[in-house]
Amino acid sequence: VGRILCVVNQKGGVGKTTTAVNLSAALALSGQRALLLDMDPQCNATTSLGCEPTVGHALISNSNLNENIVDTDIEHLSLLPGSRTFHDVDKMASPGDEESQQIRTHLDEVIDEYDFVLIDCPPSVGALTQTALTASTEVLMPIQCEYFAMEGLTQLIQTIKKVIVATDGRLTFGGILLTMYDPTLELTREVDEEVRDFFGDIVFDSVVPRDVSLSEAPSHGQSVFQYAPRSRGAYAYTQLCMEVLQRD
Amino acid sequence: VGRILCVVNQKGGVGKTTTAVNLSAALALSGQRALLLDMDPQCNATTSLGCEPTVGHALISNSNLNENIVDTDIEHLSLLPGSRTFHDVDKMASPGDEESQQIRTHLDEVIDEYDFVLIDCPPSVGALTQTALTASTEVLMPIQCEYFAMEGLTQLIQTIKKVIVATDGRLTFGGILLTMYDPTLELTREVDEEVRDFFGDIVFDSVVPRDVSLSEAPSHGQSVFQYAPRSRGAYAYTQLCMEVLQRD
Ligand SMILES: Nc1ncnc2c1ncn2[C@@H]1O[C@H](COP(=O)(O)OP(=O)(O)OP(=O)(O)O)[C@@H](O)[C@H]1O
Ligand SMILES: Nc1ncnc2c1ncn2[C@@H]1O[C@H](COP(=O)(O)OP(=O)(O)OP(=O)(O)O)[C@@H](O)[C@H]1O
Ligand SMILES: [Mg+2]
Ligand SMILES: [Mg+2]
Repeated sequence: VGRILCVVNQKGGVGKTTTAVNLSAALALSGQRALLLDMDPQCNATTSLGCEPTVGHALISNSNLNENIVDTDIEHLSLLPGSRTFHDVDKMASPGDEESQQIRTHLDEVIDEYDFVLIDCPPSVGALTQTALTASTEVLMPIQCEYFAMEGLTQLIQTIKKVIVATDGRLTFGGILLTMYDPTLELTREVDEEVRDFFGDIVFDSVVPRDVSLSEAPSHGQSVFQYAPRSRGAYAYTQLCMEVLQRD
Repeated sequence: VGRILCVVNQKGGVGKTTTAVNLSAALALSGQRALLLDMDPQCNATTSLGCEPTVGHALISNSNLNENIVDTDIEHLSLLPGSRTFHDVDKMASPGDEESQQIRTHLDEVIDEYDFVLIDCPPSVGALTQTALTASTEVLMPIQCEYFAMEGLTQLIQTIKKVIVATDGRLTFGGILLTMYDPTLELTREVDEEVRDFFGDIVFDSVVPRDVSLSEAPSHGQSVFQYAPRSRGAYAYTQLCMEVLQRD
């Protein structure tokens, strides 16, 4: 059975989409069959790979998920596009109800065809994120090396713990990734120390430096590996990919 | 009557809190009586000024707002702290119902005592943001100079238009602020051109450059004016303050 990584953090702009897109691309390039699932109404993961958002979201429609999954320019990487109207689900769904059950049933239809599924979430702890957590096997949390990074974490960790209990331990805490890492800044060193003290081994050794190639690649509809394969951003996500594969 | 600025953008990490905190500080330093209202469950605006979040949010309690408003280290700047449990309101409230009516009534109690009220919103177009928009007189939208900046704007603009109609024009489109502006990057020049072509005069002439002082100041519980008064970040928010005062 595949590993389902839920990329979450309610703090905005920490690198959730950048991580979901580039890690799934790295996994596909290393030969894993990967599916990227866009559950953010902003649809940034979808457009990052040069694809179009759909009108309604496939996860809440009755058709088979396979009909809505599209290929990307990267071999072994498929995408389930996001939908801008998906935030309606946030209001309707609560993690225990029929909506999220339907999403889990949909995911179960396709899971066996992929080694990895990565879910990109919106910046919130609302129903969409909780539904995504309930459908996942591990949490991948990007943390930006900034002061606000540690602020709202307690709330998020409580939500994750709640889901871990509700799913009888099917969801585990996969890993924490430090992003926009600049070792010359004192703030980066402080966040690094605090996060590693608090979370220990689940923090990845790999860190993602601030690299303009990572913010330019989406405007070309490409992952960083196609846009700037020798960049520091590409190297960082390759290292992360190796670590994720080792942690199986 | 005072001006109520709602600082919104559902894209995360674009500089909403940094703008709400430092613009309200600049307005207070220029002699205006300013109130900063934290409606984000992350409570970043509250901790940026060295204050503590409250357990329940004052806007949805029955006590008088004045009892919950606190002073800050900056003369003429008051704060209504945020609450980490406030995201419950997001699920409960819908912009037309009793909850948001209560929030408007609360705001009406104190508005006359301030020249400016700035509301910091979470990264979403949900009920909290719509309630904040309904209570405001103008929208202030920070836009980060990155590719995703223009992506979800249509959704947000539709929401704003809906509220403008619902409030009979009480809400106006106050201004757009370009943040994390780096003129050496092509991406910044592209976003700058696209935003000014699309929105015209409502885009402020002042832009906020990327400046590490802006991300360090919150860890000292200070605005950029106390932490690094001669920094580029302090200069940029002073310029913005002058423009906001001129636009009355
Ligand atoms: N390591 C990096 N170096 C430089 N820029 C980066 C890096 N990671 C992300 N970015 C840029 O920073 C911005 C925020 O990143 P991204 O959109 O991936 O965060 P997010 O957590 O998905 O945001 P949201 O909360 O809105 O979903 C984007 O414009 C992205 O291109
Ligand atoms: N001009 C700037 N230069 C450097 N860093 C900045 C600048 N503006 C904001 N930051 C930093 O970038 C991060 C994101 O900014 P901020 O938290 O203000 O955005 P936000 O839109 O309020 O985020 P959220 O969507 O989570 O509410 C913060 O760590 C902040 O300190
Ligand atoms: Mg994202
Ligand atoms: Mg904020």
